[in-house]
Amino acid sequence: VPQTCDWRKATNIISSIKNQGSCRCCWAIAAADNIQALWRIKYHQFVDVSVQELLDCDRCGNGCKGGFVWDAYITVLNNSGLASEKDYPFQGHQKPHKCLAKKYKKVAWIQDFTMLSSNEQAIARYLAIHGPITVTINMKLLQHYQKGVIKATPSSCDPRLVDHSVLLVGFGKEKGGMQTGTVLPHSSKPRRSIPFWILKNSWGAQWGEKGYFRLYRGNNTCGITKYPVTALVSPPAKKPPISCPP
Amino acid sequence: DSLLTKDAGPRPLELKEVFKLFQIQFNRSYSNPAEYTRRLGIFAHNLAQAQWLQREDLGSAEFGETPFSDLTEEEFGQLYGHQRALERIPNMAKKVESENWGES
Repeated sequence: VPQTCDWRKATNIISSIKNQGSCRCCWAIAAADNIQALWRIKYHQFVDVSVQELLDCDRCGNGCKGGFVWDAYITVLNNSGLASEKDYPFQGHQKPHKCLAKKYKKVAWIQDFTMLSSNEQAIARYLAIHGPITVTINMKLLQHYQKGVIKATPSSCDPRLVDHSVLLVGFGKEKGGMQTGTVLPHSSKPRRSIPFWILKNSWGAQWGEKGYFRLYRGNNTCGITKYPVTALVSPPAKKPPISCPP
Repeated sequence: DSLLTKDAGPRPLELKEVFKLFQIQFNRSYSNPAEYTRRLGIFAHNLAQAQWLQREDLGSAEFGETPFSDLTEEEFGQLYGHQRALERIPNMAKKVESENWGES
């Protein structure tokens, strides 16, 4: 497992930060971003895939009322792929629309989807070799998060109550030293270096670290290891074409 | 310069001034004075909560004002979380049999 990995540094792999607005579709955005990134890594085709298709064609028909990433992958399999965002654009309406998947050419598809082990080393290895994956976390601490690495305990962020899906795009280690930024007198605790995950959220770029946030890596912070799920976008390749920039 | 007084350094911004800046930054307006007062109270509570989180966090995270600082924790969870059925969702490996066989 490399020391650091940041798929944002690879050209044209990670798309811009989306904003789900009042539509509870983090699960669809995370799955679409996962498929899009894997497609770009495997085929070097810079597709923008439709989130709205996942909402309108979801088997539960919940649209903006919430859902699960695995339902999104099942929708992609059932519809033989995803239309482009351009053809089938995100509306963010509360009630689901009729499924229009058959109307549009598919620009990306998947062979399968899989859940990874809950071992954070194994997740890091898979991420560095194959690309970004989706994870589902307890989002409780994110409401007031501004920047830095969140290191929580099960009592401050229950790892069993996961309720928000995001895209895991990398990992690294923050140098030790005093806490940066506006230091409150009692908060300047000396720190050892802090291993962290880098996650892409869907709440717009005004939130967090330009739409991203970081969680401590190594103690299942906020339940990050509970549902590590990813699409499989091509038959197992012998040698991945590119690996994650350090 | 209205914040500077001769005999002291800059005094911290009044809560209402901070809230005003929040409203401008995140384009917030409230339908009536009662709603404004209620949101101001929620905002003050959330800033205090962010300071508590800052103390409690074991990493390097910083907490404070965000686009969601005028929402209660419940409102935030309803707006942005998907349903909390996840802790009961069957393990992916298990085959889920439906009671009435043949149901799609």
